[in-house]
Amino acid sequence: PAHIFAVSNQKGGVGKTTTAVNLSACLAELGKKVLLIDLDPQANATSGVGLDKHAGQSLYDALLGNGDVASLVQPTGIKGLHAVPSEVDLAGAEIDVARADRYLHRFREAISPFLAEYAYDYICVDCPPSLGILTMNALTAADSMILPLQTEYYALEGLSVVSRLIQKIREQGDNPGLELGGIVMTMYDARTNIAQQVVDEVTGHFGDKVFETKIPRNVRLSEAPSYGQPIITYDSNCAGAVAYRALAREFLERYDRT
Amino acid sequence: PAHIFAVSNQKGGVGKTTTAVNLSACLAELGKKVLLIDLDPQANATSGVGLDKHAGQSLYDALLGNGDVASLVQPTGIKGLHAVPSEVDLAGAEIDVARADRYLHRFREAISPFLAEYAYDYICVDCPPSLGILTMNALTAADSMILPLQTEYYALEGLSVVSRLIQKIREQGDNPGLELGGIVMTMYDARTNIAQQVVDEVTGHFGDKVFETKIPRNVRLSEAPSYGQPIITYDSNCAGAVAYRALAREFLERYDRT
Ligand SMILES: Nc1ncnc2c1ncn2[C@@H]1O[C@H](COP(=O)(O)OP(=O)(O)OP(=O)(O)O)[C@@H](O)[C@H]1O
Ligand SMILES: Nc1ncnc2c1ncn2[C@@H]1O[C@H](COP(=O)(O)OP(=O)(O)OP(=O)(O)O)[C@@H](O)[C@H]1O
Ligand SMILES: [Mg+2]
Ligand SMILES: [Mg+2]
Repeated sequence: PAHIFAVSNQKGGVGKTTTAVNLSACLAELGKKVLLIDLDPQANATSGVGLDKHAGQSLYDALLGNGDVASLVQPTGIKGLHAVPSEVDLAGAEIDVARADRYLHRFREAISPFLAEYAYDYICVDCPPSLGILTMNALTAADSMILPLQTEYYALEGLSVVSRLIQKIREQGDNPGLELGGIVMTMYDARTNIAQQVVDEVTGHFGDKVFETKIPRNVRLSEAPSYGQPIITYDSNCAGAVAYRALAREFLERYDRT
Repeated sequence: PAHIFAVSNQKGGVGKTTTAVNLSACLAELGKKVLLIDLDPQANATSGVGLDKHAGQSLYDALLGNGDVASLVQPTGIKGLHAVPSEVDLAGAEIDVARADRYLHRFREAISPFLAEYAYDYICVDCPPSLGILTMNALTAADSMILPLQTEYYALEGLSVVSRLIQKIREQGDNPGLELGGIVMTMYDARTNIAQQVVDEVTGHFGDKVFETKIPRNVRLSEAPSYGQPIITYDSNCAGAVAYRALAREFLERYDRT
């Protein structure tokens, strides 16, 4: 069965979408079958892979037990990478799902029948900057959580909240198998003291949970989304592309069961 | 009475907290009495002004009608700047407030009696990266919304959502006086094409709603929070301090009634 990973961090702007889009694209380039699911009403991952946003084209209905996932899946410009788009109305699902039965399990129950029918190697879920209902649903369905961490002080503050949350999800039995799959340092600028301090502090706490690959700050990564392209097609040889390819290889060393 | 402004943008990591902390500090430096309210469970603004986070030290109880605001208010290291801290349990208020009567007006009703007793010139509310219950409460109480906008493509995508939201809040009668007070360009790097494209696009749409002062990308701004200081005490002459002082003067030209 596919390995499901949620790219999540309640701190905003740390590179969740950039990591979800580019790690997924690099895994597909290495021959894996990948499905990227945009679970953020901002729908940045949707435009990041060049898909349009349309009202009704999100997991909203599927989370409430209506509609099916298969009809939402679209190909992207990358061979082996499919995506489920999002749009702003998905925000309304937070309230509706909160009031439904088994409200933490709606996402898992929506995608399970689909995953039983279609063979993917990896399911990547891009989460919004919060620990609300949508993120909690992703973490309840995921095998692992990938945590992008901007090498900045404010981003460091939220780290303890995340560890406690994973502990809680495991212990309450909603998803006993959830693990912190890895921490990805993003927007790393080796010239600044603050970046080095954050790396030292996080590696001290989390040891080998921290991916060795650091994603450098690279303006090409922030330009690519305006062309609806992952970095490997926008600028295949830039520092951002090199880093995400290295991250994908490191990721497969940890998770590839084949 | 005090002018209440909410610093808000559902896009994450655009400089909401950095703007709330530093604009408030610069307004106080210009002789204004300012109260900074941290309405984000991440509590970054709390540590940004050097306050500690303690369980129970947030507006959680006051939003549910228990407890008072005055006991939460603390002085900061800046003369004229007080702050109401936050902490992670405030996240639980989203669900409790959603189920309460007049759930959009809880924040306004909590702070009104306090503001009638204590004279402030400006109330600055730092919002989380979402359009959930806490942010909606801030916008229902606010006279104006200040929108920090990172000069990046993904940040641009969310802008139309914000305008529609303000329109809705005004028309539904929850806060007919709410206006978009201004858009602040943040992390501006004049050397990149994307920054210039975003500025042109936003100025084209929003005209003089866009503050002339642009906040440059400046590493000192990201270092200051690790010392619990606003930029004007951490490094008074750096580009970040110069920019936020200019923003404070521009802000007073728009709002100062005295
Ligand atoms: N390594 C990098 N170098 C330069 N820019 C980057 C890098 N990673 C991300 N960015 C840019 O920084 C901004 C924030 O990144 P992104 O939107 O991926 O973060 P996020 O965590 O998904 O944000 P949100 O919390 O809003 O979901 C974006 O404009 C993105 O293009
Ligand atoms: N002009 C700037 N130059 C350099 N770094 C900046 C600047 N403004 C903010 N930062 C840094 O960028 C990161 C994001 O800023 P900040 O946390 O203020 O954004 P936010 O919108 O409040 O995030 P969230 O959505 O999580 O609340 C922080 O680490 C901050 O220190
Ligand atoms: Mg994102
Ligand atoms: Mg913030």
